Amino acid sequence: MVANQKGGVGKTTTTVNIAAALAQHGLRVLVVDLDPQGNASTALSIKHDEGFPSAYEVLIEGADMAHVRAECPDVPGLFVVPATIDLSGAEIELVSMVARENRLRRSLDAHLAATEQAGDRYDYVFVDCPPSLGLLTVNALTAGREMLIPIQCEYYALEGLSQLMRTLEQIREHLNPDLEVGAILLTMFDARTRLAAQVAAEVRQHFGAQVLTTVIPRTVRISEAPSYGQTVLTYDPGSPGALAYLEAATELTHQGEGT
Amino acid sequence: MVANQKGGVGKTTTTVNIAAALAQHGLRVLVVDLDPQGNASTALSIKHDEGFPSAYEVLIEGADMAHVRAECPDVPGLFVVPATIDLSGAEIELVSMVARENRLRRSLDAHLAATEQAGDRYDYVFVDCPPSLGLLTVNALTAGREMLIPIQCEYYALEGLSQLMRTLEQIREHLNPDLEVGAILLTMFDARTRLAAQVAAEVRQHFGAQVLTTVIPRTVRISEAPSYGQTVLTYDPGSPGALAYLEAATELTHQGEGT
Ligand SMILES: Nc1ncnc2c1ncn2[C@@H]1O[C@H](COP(=O)(O)OP(=O)(O)OP(=O)(O)O)[C@@H](O)[C@H]1O
Ligand SMILES: Nc1ncnc2c1ncn2[C@@H]1O[C@H](COP(=O)(O)OP(=O)(O)OP(=O)(O)O)[C@@H](O)[C@H]1O
Ligand SMILES: [Mg+2]
Ligand SMILES: [Mg+2]
Repeated sequence: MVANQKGGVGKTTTTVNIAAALAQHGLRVLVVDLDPQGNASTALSIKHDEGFPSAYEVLIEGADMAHVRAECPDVPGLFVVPATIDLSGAEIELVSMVARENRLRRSLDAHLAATEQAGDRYDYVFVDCPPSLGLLTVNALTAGREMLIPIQCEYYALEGLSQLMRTLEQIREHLNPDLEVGAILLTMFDARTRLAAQVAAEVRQHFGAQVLTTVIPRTVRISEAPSYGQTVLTYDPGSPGALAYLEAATELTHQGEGT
Repeated sequence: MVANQKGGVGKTTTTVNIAAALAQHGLRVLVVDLDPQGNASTALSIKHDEGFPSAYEVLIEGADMAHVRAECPDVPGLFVVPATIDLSGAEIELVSMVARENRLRRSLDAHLAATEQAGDRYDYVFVDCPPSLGLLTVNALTAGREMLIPIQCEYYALEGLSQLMRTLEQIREHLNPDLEVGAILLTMFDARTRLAAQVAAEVRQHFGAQVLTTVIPRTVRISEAPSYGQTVLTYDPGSPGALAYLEAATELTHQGEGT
């Protein structure tokens, strides 16, 4: 689950680039886009106009993920459950539903069981969360085993962490005792500023080994890629941004040896 | 109301720097921090630990803004209703309350009437919104007359606009017929990239005269200022970032001649 309620820290960029890096290594990867803005669906060139079958139908109507998912045209082996603007009404609709926090977990577990039986097991599942701690993010945290937390190397990034950790505790207590912090990834590191190095040092001091060694630099190529409906892995494979995400993906797989 | 559900586009940075620029010109300004992360409160050096009187008490318990507000130590004439982490529970609490969308409007109207009577009228009120279209942002849009929309000069920034406009229509229809788009401000413009110029051109084409002429550049000094509890106006007054925000504030006051 890629989550952080602070906005613009690189949740979507991390989701799509790590997922693409793993799929290029031959792994089968599923990305669930739970952000009504649908940025992950855009970056992976998945159609997600209003009314298109999406995560909304899965959460609210119990639709089968197999009927809603699409494969990324640029990266074989990378499947996406897209988000449409319909999802923006889902949080208010979910409030009065039964088992409102567990709807994603139920549909994901069913889909994972079905794909496993068919011999098409996924190696990794990523859920891209919106910048809030509402019912969409709660659904993601209830469905998953590990959180991947991108932290932008900027001052405000530190302020939101205690809120995120408190939410993690609440989810662990009431909804998902297995949930833990899998990894923290430092993003948008701008080597020109002292601030970035200070924030990075503070995060490492606070979270220790949970912080991946790889740091993602702030690069123009990373921010340009989505305007071509691509990840930076296919847009500019040899660039520092692509190499950093490849390294981070490799590090994650080694870390995950145990999960 | 400074709103845009896309995360990290410069809502808080715009709120605190425009408010400080106006207050330095001798105007009386109120900032209401409605983001549970409390970034605006941090940038203006206002205490906002858990349990401190804040926007939470105003919204949920009907507390008087006069008892909750504090004056910014660096900028006289700039008053702040801070946000604490308690606010993160407010959205769920508001769902089942009576007149849930109007609670900010009621308390703001009462406070504005009281300050006017006492001869301490505010010239401007800004509300910093969280990156979502939940009940906190709806409260802000119901209370205000004009939206100030920061748009980051990045590709994803364009995707969220149709959602924001749709929400504006709904608020206008059901809750606040006077609400309109006051101004759009282009932020984090990085002159090194073609992408920034393309996004800026597209926004101007789409929104025409509503887009301020002043564009805020991406600068390190702007992102460093909050780590000193300051706005860039006091942290580095002669810097390009501070000058850009001064210019934008001046432009806003001329635009607002009619409001
Ligand atoms: N390493 C990077 N270098 C340069 N730009 C980046 C980098 N990572 C992300 N960006 C850009 O920064 C912006 C914010 O990133 P992104 O949208 O991935 O964050 P997010 O956390 O998903 O935002 P939201 O909170 O709105 O969901 C985007 O325009 C993206 O293209
Ligand atoms: N013009 C700028 N130049 C450089 N950095 C900037 C600029 N404007 C904002 N920033 C930095 O970018 C980050 C995002 O800005 P900010 O927090 O103001 O956005 P926001 O829209 O309020 O985010 P959220 O959606 O989380 O509320 C912050 O770390 C801020 O310091
Ligand atoms: Mg995102
Ligand atoms: Mg903010």
